Amino acid sequence: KEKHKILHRLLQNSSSPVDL
Amino acid sequence: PESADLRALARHLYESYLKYFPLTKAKARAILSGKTSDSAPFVIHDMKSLLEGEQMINSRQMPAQELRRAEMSVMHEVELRFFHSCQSRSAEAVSEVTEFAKSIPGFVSLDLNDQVTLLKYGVIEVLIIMIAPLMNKDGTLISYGQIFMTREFLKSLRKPFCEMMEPKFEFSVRFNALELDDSDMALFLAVIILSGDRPGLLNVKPIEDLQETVLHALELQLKTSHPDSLQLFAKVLQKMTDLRQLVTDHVQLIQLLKETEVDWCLHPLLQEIMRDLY
Repeated sequence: KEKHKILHRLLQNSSSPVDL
Repeated sequence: PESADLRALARHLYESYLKYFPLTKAKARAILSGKTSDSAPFVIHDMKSLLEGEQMINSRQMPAQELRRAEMSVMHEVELRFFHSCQSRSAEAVSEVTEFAKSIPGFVSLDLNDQVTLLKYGVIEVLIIMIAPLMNKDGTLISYGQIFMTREFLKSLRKPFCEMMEPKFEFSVRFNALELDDSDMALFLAVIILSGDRPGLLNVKPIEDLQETVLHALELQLKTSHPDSLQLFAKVLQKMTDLRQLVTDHVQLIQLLKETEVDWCLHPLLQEIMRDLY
């Protein structure tokens, strides 16, 4: 899970913009 | 009734495609053929026009001071800066593809780890497909269609930068010959994302079931909207084999950049995707 932190975040956050 | 469901699925995916992807094939083709009321794209064909165009590429994030520094810096850094902005756009595009994937009916009900795996392995393939409509044999649109960068210019960059886009141009010319429209593209992208043979998937069956349905919708749509294009469905699916090779080569080039360019740093999201990919 740690290896794909941002992907996890993108998948779980709906609509709220993720800081890329 | 079944074909009505498949049509509804196709319509749904087309709508989310329009919602999440800022530059459609229809718009890109209009820009490339000059059939749009918007002004023609700025053409980057050499280092001088790249420096001028950089202002446009980075207009959303580059403050004036940065810009002056950019103008003063040596040519050697231009490629690195340009590819840095390519990376930012790619990371943004990954999040657009993620939102599109989440809109595929059933996708968010899959095991979360499998969702990650599908995106990790699918997203570069999807991006290569999505860049195809932005390309013609002479160059490619970038920056949401504001800029046209010539193929010759990309080929003239120093190694290995010059090797990055040429295989995508070759693929795009062949892929564009199939003349898919945006609604066909939406279904094809969903098919790619829902590939049940990605390494490390935990629960393959539900992914294959979802893909099966989207494949049916794609087959039906291609038969209806391209009745004269023989074997189009088979030809589209064949492109998936080419894509895997393109991604493998792309990741190798990025690896090479990491080793040879001291100032190279890969965007953290792209790092996640490319680490241990193939």
